[in-house]
Amino acid sequence: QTTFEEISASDFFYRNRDIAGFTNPSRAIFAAIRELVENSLDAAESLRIPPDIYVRLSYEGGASKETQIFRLRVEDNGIGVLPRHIPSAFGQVLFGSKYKLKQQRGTFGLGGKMAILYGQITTHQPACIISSTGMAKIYIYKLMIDIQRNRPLILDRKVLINKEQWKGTIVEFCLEGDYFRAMPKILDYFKQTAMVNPYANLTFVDPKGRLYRFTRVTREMPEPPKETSPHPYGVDVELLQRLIQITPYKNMLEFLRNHFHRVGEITARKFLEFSNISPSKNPKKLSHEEIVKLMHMLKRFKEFLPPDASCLSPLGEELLKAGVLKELKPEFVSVNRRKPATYAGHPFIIEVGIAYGGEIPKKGSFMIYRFANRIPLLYDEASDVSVRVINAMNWRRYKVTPDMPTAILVHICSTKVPYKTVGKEFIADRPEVRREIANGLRETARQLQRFLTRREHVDRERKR
Amino acid sequence: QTTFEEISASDFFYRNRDIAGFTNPSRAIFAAIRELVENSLDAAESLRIPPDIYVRLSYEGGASKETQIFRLRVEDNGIGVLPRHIPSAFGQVLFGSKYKLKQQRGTFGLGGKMAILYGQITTHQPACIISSTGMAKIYIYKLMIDIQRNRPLILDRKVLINKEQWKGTIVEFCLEGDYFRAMPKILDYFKQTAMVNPYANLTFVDPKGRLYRFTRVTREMPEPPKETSPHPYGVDVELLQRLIQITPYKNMLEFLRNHFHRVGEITARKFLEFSNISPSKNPKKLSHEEIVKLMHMLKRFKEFLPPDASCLSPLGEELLKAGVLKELKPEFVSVNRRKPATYAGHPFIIEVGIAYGGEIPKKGSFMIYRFANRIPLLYDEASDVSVRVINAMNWRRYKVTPDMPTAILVHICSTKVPYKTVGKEFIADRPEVRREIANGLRETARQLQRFLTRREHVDRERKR
Ligand SMILES: Nc1ncnc2c1ncn2[C@@H]1O[C@H](COP(=O)(O)OP(=O)(O)OP(=O)(O)O)[C@@H](O)[C@H]1O
Ligand SMILES: Nc1ncnc2c1ncn2[C@@H]1O[C@H](COP(=O)(O)OP(=O)(O)OP(=O)(O)O)[C@@H](O)[C@H]1O
Ligand SMILES: [Mg+2]
Ligand SMILES: [Mg+2]
Repeated sequence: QTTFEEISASDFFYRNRDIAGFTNPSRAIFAAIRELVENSLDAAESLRIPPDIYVRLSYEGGASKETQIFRLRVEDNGIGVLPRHIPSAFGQVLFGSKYKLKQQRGTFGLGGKMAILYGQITTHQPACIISSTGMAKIYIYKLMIDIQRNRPLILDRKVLINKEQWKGTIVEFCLEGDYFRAMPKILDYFKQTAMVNPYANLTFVDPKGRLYRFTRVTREMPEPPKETSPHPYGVDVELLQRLIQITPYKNMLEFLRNHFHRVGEITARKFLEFSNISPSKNPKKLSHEEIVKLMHMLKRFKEFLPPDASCLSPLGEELLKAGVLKELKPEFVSVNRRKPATYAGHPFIIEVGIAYGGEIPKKGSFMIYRFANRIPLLYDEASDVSVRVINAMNWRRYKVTPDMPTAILVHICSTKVPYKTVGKEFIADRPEVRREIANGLRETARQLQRFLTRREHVDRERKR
Repeated sequence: QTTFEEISASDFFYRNRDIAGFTNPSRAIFAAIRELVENSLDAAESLRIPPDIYVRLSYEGGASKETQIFRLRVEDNGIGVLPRHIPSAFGQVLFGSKYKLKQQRGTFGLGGKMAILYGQITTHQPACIISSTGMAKIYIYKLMIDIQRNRPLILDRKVLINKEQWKGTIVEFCLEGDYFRAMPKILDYFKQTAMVNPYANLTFVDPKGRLYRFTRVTREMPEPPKETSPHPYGVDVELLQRLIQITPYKNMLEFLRNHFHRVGEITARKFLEFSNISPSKNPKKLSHEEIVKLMHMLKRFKEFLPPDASCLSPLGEELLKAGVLKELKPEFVSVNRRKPATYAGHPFIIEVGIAYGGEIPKKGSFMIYRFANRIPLLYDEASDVSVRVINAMNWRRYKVTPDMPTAILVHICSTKVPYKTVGKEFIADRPEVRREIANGLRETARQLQRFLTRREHVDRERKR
């Protein structure tokens, strides 16, 4: 007889943790660090505070021939977490504050918990969360995850007086992993994070006690991203039903104006006329067929304004150039920021940079740096859309060849980065994204070609 | 103030449906068909019945410039689903019968529901499930998924007398998609499924009413896979705790012998001596530290028997050769089945085939066919571990070049296929898997080289 089972979301990601990026002991250390650092960066940026993040990975004991037990501690000066939210924020999978339509690093409600879960299943030790929102108290929780029920288990709870009005969060737990194999990637991660977040202080103390400091070069924060509404082109029936269910508006005109991105009164009236829907119709009175028709009309109507990327916060050409100059010290750098575009109704901006010569090593192939919402992506390069574009491009027509000392940078920011995997390893091959990256690369390649041609002339002149 | 939300598993996969393979309108049609066909194949094989699967995709109406509304109906002669399980099996994400340690196509408890969910959010129509386990009644359910609560909504339920003692399942729903772009991949999918499942009858009627029949070439079913126990090398603390919680055994000797793969009395006693644990110790009395120590000892003990692949059901050299000859009609074919190996305690078997000449087209690059647990994998080739191995291999030393008319087949069967994505698109680059594929390819490449060399001699002789 067939026996059926239901499993919780945490059980699903426990059983399939390589789908969440925790593939092996060395990647697990990397994944744990990156998930916590990204949470801390989001936390500080949500208050427009220049982030101060301190990461310490210390040696706790041996485990096997290739793995050791480490204690990971990440401390930040971010917004903190209220005590009533701490257990679920760190102990319940698919729980978080980033389920909004807004450019942030976090998006799944899963990352921090996966790190804690991995620590728990390899060391059976609880995680310790210390946090304060700057109020009178500091809260200390010791918790584990009940993986089968997807629920936090609070082992201990303490309250301290917040004498110095500290604000921030400290996450600490033990995990088993292979640091020494992961080390190059972890140091790369910090280096590249510093490159695209130059307003952040990052400190990393590794198991050998070595201190790596990435000091901020500016306290100036970029324009923060804003939460936005869904764009009509990205709509499906489920989304419409949810909007209809929660809307306080009693007519279609107000419904459209208030729930959709860049739909003003004029556009709304034109659309309602186009779709033959009365402006005074109550959205809650739409029948099922009318909802489906509304969805098709929203996709078919050609006069909706394209998504406005003012809700996004790109790096900016200044910052990208400065980061490249500082980290790669090239002879030449050219950056190009594409106009905002969309995929599936989500606005996104592609920024591309090409750097040549100077301290960039000749490697036989381009050095490729990929970023999404200011997160460096360091694994599975071959699968990423930008690498596919780079490989498909005819570089020779720009007189550029892979054996030249060249580095290419691609950054995408969006309200929803089209990650292909839960582990945020690479970007899916979406045609709209591919097109923007290709155009950006052509533009910067053209600039590089111009530089190389000029330099060739200068050299020839010198030889005469 | 930071607002937190929890979302259900179905809401997570609705918001991130491209992570589950439903990336765009053409891939969605492909994904829906493949998820349902794989469910039907599993259902028939679980009873060792040669599968009869009938798939009809019919045109329902227009939707947009590039997409149409289709009705998809998949009918099988499998084991059927009991009425009390139908609503959750088809309407609750992370619910299923395949959460066991057994080689099956299904593994996540998600695929069928994603197809139904996608249909629902594009057409707002319910799904119809008709099933009988061969008993006196046939049950007809009309249901939708409450995506926010991850629960089935039963709209209608009928019971019919099962006069002809029919056994099987019919799943039918509407969805919007781009069939014409998906068509080549869908036909490929049926063709390759028939190739590695030659005991199955597959019938596909497309929207234009064209009939594609893939008739079985044998009624003989392969040895079925068996459910097995976890291997000591794949153990973590959570798994140990769950076993300890459910075990009826009151001493460590019985606990080890009964819950672990290929651990007999002698091995168990040796292990307990090695780890300094008393054979009569009650597993439920182990302290937390002792559980962690037990896990490390299980990984460190060198005398556990390697996983026994008798629980697996590989294609077999006969079948693989016959499938290749029938579908590709080559001049030469060589197959190689590797010995069983393991990754993370999971047994797996790699089977490789190389085919040359005959009707294989010269394409400038190898034609690559990838399979996992008898499922053809048709997307994201570049990311797959087998393609990485193929690209990294030095083919010239076997006198084989990509411009030759050559096809390469790789099949992996395992109690847990290391898919990198929830959409089962490609296999993760696990070192143990990579090694077996590389060895298999070298062996078959050697055979091909021998054939080409002999043929070259014959040609030279003929010219004299
Ligand atoms: N250092 C921190 N400071 C403040 N809030 C935090 C911190 N770390 C986690 N949180 C809160 O806990 C929630 C859950 O974090 P988690 O990493 O599990 O998911 P996420 O960041 O929302 O999404 P993702 O899975 O993409 O990382 C966050 O949404 C955030 O509200
Ligand atoms: N045609 C069918 N015949 C019999 N049982 C079925 C059929 N289709 C689905 N089921 C049952 O419904 C369950 C859920 O199917 P679903 O496709 O959602 O998940 P799964 O097959 O278990 O895993 P995966 O997500 O990997 O496909 C299956 O485990 C199976 O028990
Ligand atoms: Mg996070
Ligand atoms: Mg399935």
